[in-house]
Amino acid sequence: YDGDQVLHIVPETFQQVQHLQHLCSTLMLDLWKPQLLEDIRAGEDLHIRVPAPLVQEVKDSLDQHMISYKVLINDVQELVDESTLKERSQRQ
Amino acid sequence: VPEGYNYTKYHPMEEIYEWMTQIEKNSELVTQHHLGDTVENRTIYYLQISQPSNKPKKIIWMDCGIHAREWIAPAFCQWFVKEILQNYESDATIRRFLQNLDLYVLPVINIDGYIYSWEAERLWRKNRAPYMNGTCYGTDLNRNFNSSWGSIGVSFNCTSEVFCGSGPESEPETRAVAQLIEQKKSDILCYLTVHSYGQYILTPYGSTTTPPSNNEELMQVAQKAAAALMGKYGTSYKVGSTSSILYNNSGSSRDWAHMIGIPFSYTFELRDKGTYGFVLPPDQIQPTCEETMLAVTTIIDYVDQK
Repeated sequence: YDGDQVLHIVPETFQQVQHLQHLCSTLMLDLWKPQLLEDIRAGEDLHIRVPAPLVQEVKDSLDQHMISYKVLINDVQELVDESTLKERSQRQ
Repeated sequence: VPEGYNYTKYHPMEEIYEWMTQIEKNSELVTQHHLGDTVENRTIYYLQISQPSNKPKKIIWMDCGIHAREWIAPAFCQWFVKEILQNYESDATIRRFLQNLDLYVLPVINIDGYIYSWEAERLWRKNRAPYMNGTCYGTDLNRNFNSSWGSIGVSFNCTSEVFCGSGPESEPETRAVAQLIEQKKSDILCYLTVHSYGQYILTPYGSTTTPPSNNEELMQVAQKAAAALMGKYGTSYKVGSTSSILYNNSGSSRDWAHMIGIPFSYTFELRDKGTYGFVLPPDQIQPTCEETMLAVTTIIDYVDQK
């Protein structure tokens, strides 16, 4: 999960919803909330994990379609390490 | 409660197994029982917290860890057991409800998935059942129960995170829970299932917007728990049916439990609202568990009083 990001998006229009559904399905992004493409709705929160190699492509696409987003988690691996590495060293 | 177990960190499955054994050895209140086996043949145990008594008692069921990556859920189930055992003599509420109720706690349902999330893929969600000749793995156990199975909010594609399995209760983990609950359903008053994020107390149903017959009371009790959370911790939990405030899903254990006649059935989505999602840091375990404890005991207390 090195460099993977979790983005928070609230689509405003039906067109934005359609674009997000297309983006998530073609790039096979990990939907955290909601869990199904058809549950992405205008005015509702969308949390998606974007693999590091796709982060720029996804952000460019969102910008092109005037879809605003916020980075919820900047680097998923950092968070994962925080819980598991500490555990391992404590156990040792 | 055995000393030396750290409830403010996450534990791999081998340590949770060991913890269950230690808990049973060290408390007269707790017994460990075999529930069933997983796809990969691991044993699923649940803990029964029961104050010795001559009178018949009703049951509260709580399960955690149906989705492997939601590590805070098993952490909460362990916290819950610890709190009950540490405080049942001093806390009047716990002491009172233990006179009438037995607590059945299943710390991790999806054991194979949980282990896989520790060893291979932290964000793994489903169980580890092989499909399509082992080309894809995993059924979402919370879409596999026999409650409008496969009708909405699921996928029939085994690569999907919400793959509902090949049929209702196709997975041994689901069957293990369903068999015990079926056997005991006339005594079970409340079914609680704990998930990871969103700050919700969800009521049945996810598969239809038609409310259950006791919807008013279900909502009232959940709102009481949410109000307790707001009053003590300032945390704002949203209460409502899954289909109306979150999204549609079928085959969930919450819907199934209510459909077979268990009157109070809730899903808890715990305190993180997306800041950390499924990777809640260990320093968030304690505050999350403290507030969830209040919400859960509020519900149990209501059920007991009733």
